[in-house]
Amino acid sequence: GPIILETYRAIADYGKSSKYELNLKTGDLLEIVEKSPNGWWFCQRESQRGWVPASYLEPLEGPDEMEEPEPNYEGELYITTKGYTAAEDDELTLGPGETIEVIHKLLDGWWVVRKGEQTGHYPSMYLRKTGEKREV
Amino acid sequence: SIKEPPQNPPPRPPAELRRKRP
Repeated sequence: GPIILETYRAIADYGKSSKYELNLKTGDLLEIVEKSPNGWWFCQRESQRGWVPASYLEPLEGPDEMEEPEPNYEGELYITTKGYTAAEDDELTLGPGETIEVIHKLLDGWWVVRKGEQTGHYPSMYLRKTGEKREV
Repeated sequence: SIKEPPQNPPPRPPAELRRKRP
């Protein structure tokens, strides 16, 4: 049968920052081709195709029902592959090669991570799973 | 190629639209 793609609606205007992205106008309807865990979704709108930030989209049916995974307060061990300097109050600043615990894998690509006493958002594209079990 | 996602982290949602956070 035909492949039915999910339709999402843009909740804000977005101006693309690199080629292969799409500009968005509030209310635009897009079909989702691929949901990357780094928060960039590959979408199509009429004849155009390109990447869009997932945080600017909501499902057309049931806007409050994003299929977001539950938080895992035990944490999953990941290593930062790249440093990032917090630009917002709720983000963490980390260098490359730091081991952290991922608590919540948000669809917008900004995962909630824990490092010691600190908790905040970090770009998932700068994280790699360690494959180790957390020490209890 | 076009199938490769951008190499920079996606923007955070506009503050007033930010979804509920833990």
